[in-house]
Parts: sequence; structure tokens; C-alpha cells
Amino acid sequence: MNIFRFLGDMTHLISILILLLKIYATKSCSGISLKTQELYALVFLARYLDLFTDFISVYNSVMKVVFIASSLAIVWCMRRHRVVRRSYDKELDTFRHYFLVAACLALALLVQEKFTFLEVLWAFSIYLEAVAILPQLVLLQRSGNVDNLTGQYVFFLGAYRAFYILNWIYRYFTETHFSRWISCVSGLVQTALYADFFYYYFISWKNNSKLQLPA
Amino acid sequence: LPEEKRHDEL
Repeated sequence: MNIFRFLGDMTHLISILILLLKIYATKSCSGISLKTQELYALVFLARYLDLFTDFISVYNSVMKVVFIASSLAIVWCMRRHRVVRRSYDKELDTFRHYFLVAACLALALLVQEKFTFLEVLWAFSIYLEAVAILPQLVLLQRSGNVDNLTGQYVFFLGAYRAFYILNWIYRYFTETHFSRWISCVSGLVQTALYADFFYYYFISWKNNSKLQLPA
Repeated sequence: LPEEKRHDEL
């Protein structure tokens, strides 16, 4: 494992910890899209079914369990927690996320490395992860003001994607048989979706002002 | 790539 991959995993983990911290400390999930969180839970469940079939390393297995457990915990809190669920911006979180699921499933059935149950689910999870942030970005855009923790959550998620791209570039040059175009193309699409957010995050950081997205 | 190492990322 190279340093970029490790930093990517760590920034991914940090983003989830920030989100859990926000929900736990403020007992509020305002500004957070339940639809994006549900999509991530689905992404992890679909991709990490290989926990039962393939073993890569203790590190990989532990991280997979952490990602599945934390994403389910977040969805549970937003839907069921007596206090937290009251702060959910339901009327702003109207993205039709079922269409994303259907489109990604259709694409996975058409484009995958092998037509087996696990491989189709794996491709589906890669495609879905690429677009899962969309409901969250739409929600931020609609609410305009972004609180600190929510802004940092999205920032670290974007950093995770950027590190993974560096990781693929590194692997491309250091490994003899490195070709995983499904991951790489989807990863590039996913990172591109953050470009706009990063731009405004950088502006607010430079001006030392509150993060605001244009209407 | 060996079969079992194809999905070695998270």
C-alpha cells in the first residue's frame, strides 16, 4: 500500500468521524443529505460483500466493517433518533436518488469485468459511489449557508477522492499489471463533481470567511 | 493480477 492510498483511506475515515461528531455533539443533522448517506450505505454493503469471499488484509477487512457500520449508524440516526431526526432538512433534500440507483445498476449490468453476481455488484458500487455525493451537493447549494463541520465533512470526502487518484497514478507507474479502468474513470468523474465545491471552499478559506455557495 | 488481488482497494 502506498502513502497516497493510505492518506486517501484516512481522509475518508476522518470525513466519517467529522460527520459522526457533528451529529453526536450538536444532536443535529441539518445540512446533511439523508439520500447521500443512504447511497453510501448501499455502496458499502454492495462492495464489501467480498468480506465473506476474499481476504486481502486485516487492515482492509477492519476498514470495510468500519465503513459499513458507520454508514448504517448515520442512516439510523437521521431516520430514527428522537432528537436528531427533527433537524433533518427534508424539504431541501428532494433529489431523486432512486434514479441514480437504477441507472448505476443498469450500467453495472452492461459494463463490468465479469458477469457474475459479485462483479456486477462491485461495478454497481463503484458507479454509485461516483454520483452518491450529488444529493449532498444539491442540498448545500439550496441551503446556501454551510456550517463548519458540514463543510469540512465534504472537504475531507473530496480529499479522499483526490488521494485515490494520486494512488492510481503511482500504481500505474510502479506496478506491471495495473489496469482498472472502471475504478479510474468512475473516480475521475466523482472527483470532478467536487471541483465546484472545492473552489468555494478555497475562496472562503482564503478570505477567512464562512463557506457560502452561490444560489 | 492474481485473481484474489483484483479488488485490493477500499
